[in-house]
Amino acid sequence: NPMNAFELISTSQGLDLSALFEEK
Amino acid sequence: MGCFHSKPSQHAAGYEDPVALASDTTFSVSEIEALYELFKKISSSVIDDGLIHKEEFRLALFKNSKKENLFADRVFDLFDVKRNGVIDFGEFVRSLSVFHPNAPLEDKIDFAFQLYDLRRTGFIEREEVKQMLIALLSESDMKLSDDVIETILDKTFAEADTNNDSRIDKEEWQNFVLRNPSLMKNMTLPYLKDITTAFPSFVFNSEVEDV
Repeated sequence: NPMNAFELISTSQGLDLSALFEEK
Repeated sequence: MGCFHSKPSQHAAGYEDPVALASDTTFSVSEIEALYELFKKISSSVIDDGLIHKEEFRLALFKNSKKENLFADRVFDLFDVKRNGVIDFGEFVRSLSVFHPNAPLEDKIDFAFQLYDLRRTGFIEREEVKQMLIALLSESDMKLSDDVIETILDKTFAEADTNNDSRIDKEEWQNFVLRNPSLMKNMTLPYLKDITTAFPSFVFNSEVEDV
């Protein structure tokens, strides 16, 4: 049951900008 | 709404008046000042020049300034509206504003479209989606054969590309996303609602007085 391509793409770490807000 | 005036100050190149930025974005003046605390941290992590370079963006996202990632680079390029290789404070705030929980869904859909339109042709082409899938697989442990990738592309385009021209135009993208709202999940950052709590030191550095 293949997923839709954009569902897969949207899991990229590079698209998760919440990391910008992590303690530096 | 309060009435604000800014105290004169010395800032790094690329700084923009929080009052002006607040009138252009979803953020309040205090939230923009809190974002400036974050911006200062990121923009001084490799080269302390008040601008975010690609290495600094990667460092903030991955804790590694050399880690190449197609999607992080695309996000960087979209934040870099002036296309001069760096993100200044105004670009940072205006772009992040799209990720605010209160930002219009239409802006989020539009940003994601630009993100995935790798060649900036005004269409998301099948080849681009394939390139992004391969990039995603290379950053994870997932292994998929070319046949499986083609099947995923067939299924995706059968659903999204309603006029069957092997590319997704803006209208098709909007309709597709409205049918698949989970695709917009990473276009909203709940952190942006609590940014003044996350960076309380903005109060001590505030240059704007509410009068």
